[in-house]
Amino acid sequence: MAKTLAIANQKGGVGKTTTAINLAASLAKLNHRVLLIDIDPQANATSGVGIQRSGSQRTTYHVLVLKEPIENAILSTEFSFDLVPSDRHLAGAEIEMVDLADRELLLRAAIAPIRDRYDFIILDCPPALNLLTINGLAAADSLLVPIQCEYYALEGVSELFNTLARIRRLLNPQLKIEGLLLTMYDASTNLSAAVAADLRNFYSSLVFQTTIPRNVRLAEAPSYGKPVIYYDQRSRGAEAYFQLAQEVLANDQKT
Amino acid sequence: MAKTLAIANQKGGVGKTTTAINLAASLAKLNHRVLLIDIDPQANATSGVGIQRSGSQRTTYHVLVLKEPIENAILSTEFSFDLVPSDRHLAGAEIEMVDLADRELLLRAAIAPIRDRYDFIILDCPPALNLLTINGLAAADSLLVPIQCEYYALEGVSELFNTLARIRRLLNPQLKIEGLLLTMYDASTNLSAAVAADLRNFYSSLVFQTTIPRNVRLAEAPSYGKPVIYYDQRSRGAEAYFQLAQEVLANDQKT
Ligand SMILES: Nc1ncnc2c1ncn2[C@@H]1O[C@H](COP(=O)(O)OP(=O)(O)OP(=O)(O)O)[C@@H](O)[C@H]1O
Ligand SMILES: Nc1ncnc2c1ncn2[C@@H]1O[C@H](COP(=O)(O)OP(=O)(O)OP(=O)(O)O)[C@@H](O)[C@H]1O
Ligand SMILES: [Mg+2]
Ligand SMILES: [Mg+2]
Repeated sequence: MAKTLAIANQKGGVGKTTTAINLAASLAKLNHRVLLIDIDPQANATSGVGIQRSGSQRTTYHVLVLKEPIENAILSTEFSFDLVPSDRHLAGAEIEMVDLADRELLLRAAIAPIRDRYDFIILDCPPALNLLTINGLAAADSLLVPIQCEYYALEGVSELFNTLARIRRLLNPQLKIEGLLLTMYDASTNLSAAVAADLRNFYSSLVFQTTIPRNVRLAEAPSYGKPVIYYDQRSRGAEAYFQLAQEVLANDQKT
Repeated sequence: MAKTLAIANQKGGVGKTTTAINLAASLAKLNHRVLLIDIDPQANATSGVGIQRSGSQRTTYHVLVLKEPIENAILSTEFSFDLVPSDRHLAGAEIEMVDLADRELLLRAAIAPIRDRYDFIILDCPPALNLLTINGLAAADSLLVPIQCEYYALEGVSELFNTLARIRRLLNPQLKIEGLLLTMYDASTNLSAAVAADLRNFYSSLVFQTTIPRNVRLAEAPSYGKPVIYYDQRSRGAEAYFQLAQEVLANDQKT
């Protein structure tokens, strides 16, 4: 039975997509069966693995709003993991889904028939606590929160935890926190160190041991449509995400 | 009559809030009357100028959803410009506003009575092409698009222009493009130079001459609740935003 991980944080640009793609690629490299689902209308997780938009391709829009079976939308990538791509029509989904029954549970219902085909299902969420992200949280077993080591990102965490408590109460009682992941850590600035220290003091064991450094190879890789371990395997970014995958697996054994 | 500038880009973390705050502060420093309106539920423009949440304070939530007069929500800051703060209840506004008549024009109607009190009104938009951002675009005279010099940010621009064309056709025929602003430019990486060159080639005179460098003082300033010109006036970040304000003023004279 797949473990479903939602990668979410309403703060923009904190490394959600970069984490979703590179964690998926690293887990697949370690021989796990992985499905990456892009529920962000920006479709960065889709283009970041080299999938170009094509008219006939089914996407998360068709799955969530038009209720087509998710099997029709699954693509295999060159990186040993599968992808359900997104497309920009999803931007209108918020308004189109408002009147549907069980509008928060559409993704969970769509994933149910295929969960036993994978070990991990990873959901890349948009930068908002909107209906798409709520669908992701309602469908997930646990939440992985990328947090940039900067001030605004620190501020948003308590709001995310408020939302989490609401989701647990109303939609998904088993939803746990997989962990808080420090991203874009820049050792040359006091700011990163100060924010990281704050987060570790405040949230202690919820924070992953693995910290993702700011590393330009992570920002270059998507322009080649590749996860960083296929773009520059020896880079600090690739090593950090590989280490994260191992930490996620080790935690998985414990529960 | 105030010129209303929407600072928008659905890509997260590209420097929208940083641009909104520091452009407002620089224009005010040059003796213009400025109002900053925060329409992002994250309320980063609010905390970035040192305003803490308080129960009795009116916000853009009260103005847009409860239709209270905007005058009740205007605060003066210590930095010679005024602010309409946001609050997290705005996150639910998307669903609460869907059934209101003229739901896309709520902000434009709210701003109309106070436009002659200011020279510039600056709108900080959330990272989505949702009803809040559409309200911002419908209320604006022009759109300023911060673009991080990285791959995903480049991808989102054409989608934003599609939305812009739709807004112009349906809601706001006079909406112009103030300019594309290159942000977080890191001279030490090829990536920044390559993306900047792409943008200048493709969009040519739409791109501001001023480029905002990656500068840690810009990321530190919000944790002190100050615009960067009040935190470290001689920093490259402060100088760049001051230069941007002068360029916006020079363009304004031309039209
Ligand atoms: N550790 C890192 N080092 C350097 N650059 C990074 C790192 N992680 C992500 N980036 C780059 O920073 C930008 C933001 O990252 P990303 O797009 O993954 O964030 P996001 O949270 O998914 O954004 P959004 O909120 O728009 O969905 C991207 O251009 C990405 O390539
Ligand atoms: N030129 C810069 N140099 C260094 N850091 C910057 C710069 N501009 C912005 N930052 C920092 O980068 C992060 C993202 O910027 P900001 O929050 O302004 O982007 P945004 O587009 O408003 O994000 P969101 O999409 O969440 O609204 C913040 O932590 C900010 O302090
Ligand atoms: Mg993303
Ligand atoms: Mg912002």
